[in-house]
Amino acid sequence: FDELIVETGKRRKQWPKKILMHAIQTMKAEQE
Amino acid sequence: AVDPMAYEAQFFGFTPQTCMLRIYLAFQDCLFEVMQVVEAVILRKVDKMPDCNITPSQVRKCTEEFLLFVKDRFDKLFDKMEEVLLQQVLSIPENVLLPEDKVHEQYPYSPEQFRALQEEIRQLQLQCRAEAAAEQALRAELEEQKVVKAELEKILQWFNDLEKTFREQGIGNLKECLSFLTQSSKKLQVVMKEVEQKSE
Amino acid sequence: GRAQVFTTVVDAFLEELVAAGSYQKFGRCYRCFYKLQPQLTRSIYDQFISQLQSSIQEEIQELKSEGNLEGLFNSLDKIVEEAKDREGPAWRPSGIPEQDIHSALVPYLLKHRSYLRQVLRKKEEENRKVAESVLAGRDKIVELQQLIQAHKQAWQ
Repeated sequence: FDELIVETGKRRKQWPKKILMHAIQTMKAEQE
Repeated sequence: AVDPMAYEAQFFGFTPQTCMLRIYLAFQDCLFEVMQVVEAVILRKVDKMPDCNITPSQVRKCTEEFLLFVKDRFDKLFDKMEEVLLQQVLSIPENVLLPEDKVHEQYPYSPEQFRALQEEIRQLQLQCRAEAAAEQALRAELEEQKVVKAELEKILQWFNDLEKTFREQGIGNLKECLSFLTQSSKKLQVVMKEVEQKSE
Repeated sequence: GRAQVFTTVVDAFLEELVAAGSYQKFGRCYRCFYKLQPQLTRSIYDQFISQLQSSIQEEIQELKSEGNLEGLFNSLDKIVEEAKDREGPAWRPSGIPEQDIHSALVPYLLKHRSYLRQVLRKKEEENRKVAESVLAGRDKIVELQQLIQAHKQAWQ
């Protein structure tokens, strides 16, 4: 449970930026 | 209910409880190790003492008695320490937002607002697409007009050239000229007829 | 700051632990040995206490460096200090990642929206101009056709 919490915390910290990058790439490709 | 302190875990990279457990185990290990050393020293001393009737099991009993007492105090004190550290050191106050979450403060969008924003973007994209199609259509028509206009101007030029030719030949107005020609041809026809009659 | 509180609390813990494991208690537990060697008992006890204190302090130092605790405490102090003026609870994860990620996307979506508006405005403006020239072109063609028609009639 503890590791899950830490892992989730890590993802919550790091993944938004990554997801944003992908979202931006998707939208740009769509725009093109 | 255990408070998972997930937000703290996001900041520290470990849960506060894990940290406290780590400290507890480390302290406990220290206590046990030192107690072992103490017992070993006493046993060694007892060995060297002549006529000493203390047995190792007695020493062990003493050690356990002392350790039990200290351990009990250890646990109580540690609980107290844990409570203070969890509340004052390893916790994030309610009003604090971590830097990586600043966007949630700057853009507190509800799901509805987010959906509306997405929909608005979708509409804009559709309008852009429509404008792009319109532009294509307009430019296609411009191209077509260019061709048509060139064709019509060619025809018009043709007319103008013809009239210019007449003018250059001193013929003046085409209409007058044609009517003159028509009259002259009629007169010629009349004259032709007279000549023929006369020749008969 | 937190680092200081952490150190103070651990020191207090250690102090109280030492106080709890007093020499009287030690002597009482090891009374059979104490009766024979009181002074030795004392010296063993003193070594026990100093060894316990130093090993616990070592453990703490190791923990601090291993977990970069001081650095974390200091940066958390700073973050807390910056949030000093904010009242009321700050945002917390809702537990629904899909929903939480929205806020990270919003800044870019807003930028994208203004970009699209700009592109659309520009495109509409361009198209308006092109449309004007199309209409002008149509008029011109009608005019040419009329001229040709006039010439044609004149001929006729």
